[in-house]
Amino acid sequence: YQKNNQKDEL
Amino acid sequence: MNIFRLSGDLSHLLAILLLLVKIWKTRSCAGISGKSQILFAIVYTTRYLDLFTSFVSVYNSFMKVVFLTASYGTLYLMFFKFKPTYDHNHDSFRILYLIIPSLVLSFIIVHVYTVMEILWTYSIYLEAVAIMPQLFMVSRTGEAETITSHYLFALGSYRALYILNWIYRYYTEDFLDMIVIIAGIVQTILYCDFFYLYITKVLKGKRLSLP
Repeated sequence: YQKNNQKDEL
Repeated sequence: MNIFRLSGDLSHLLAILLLLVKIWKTRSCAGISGKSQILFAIVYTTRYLDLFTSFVSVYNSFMKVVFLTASYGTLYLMFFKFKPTYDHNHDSFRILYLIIPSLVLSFIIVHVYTVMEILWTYSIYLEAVAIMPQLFMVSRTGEAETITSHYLFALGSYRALYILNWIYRYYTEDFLDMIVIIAGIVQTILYCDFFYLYITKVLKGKRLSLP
């Protein structure tokens, strides 16, 4: 699964 | 934000600025792959489209704008201002072999089927392999200027530091994104050979030349 829907990395 | 992520970003920033300063100071882009720089411009453009749709922090937006500006600035210096110094004979890697498969893969392995998400995923896959024309160029000419070596080391270190950041985030925030992690590992592995040469040669004051 993944929790990264707000891309807060560059 | 953690120390690994911050170090990664600063390393990335250092790499990009190092390249710009090198080209500007020496008035030459000899030894630099224009094709890798084109790929990086595509990477930043497709990834940072979210500048217009979502806001994370002033830091994030600022860095995105810097990366985009520096990337297009580098292209301008290479293909316009200092074009006569561009060594295109040695920059012969076929970038369509990277552009097309990355695009195909981003339609196959992607978290959500939206235009923004596919473009973001594409940027991740393309970034993983974008340095290949540059590494190919170094292997063809058999050498790299010391400043170019520093540039490559900083650029390679950035994703390696991000891997530490993802491990840290997995334990502290339960954050896990397999797409960036696998692509980041592939990206870092591509630099391993160069890292070895950098540590054994450049750090000992020698010029990076291949045997």
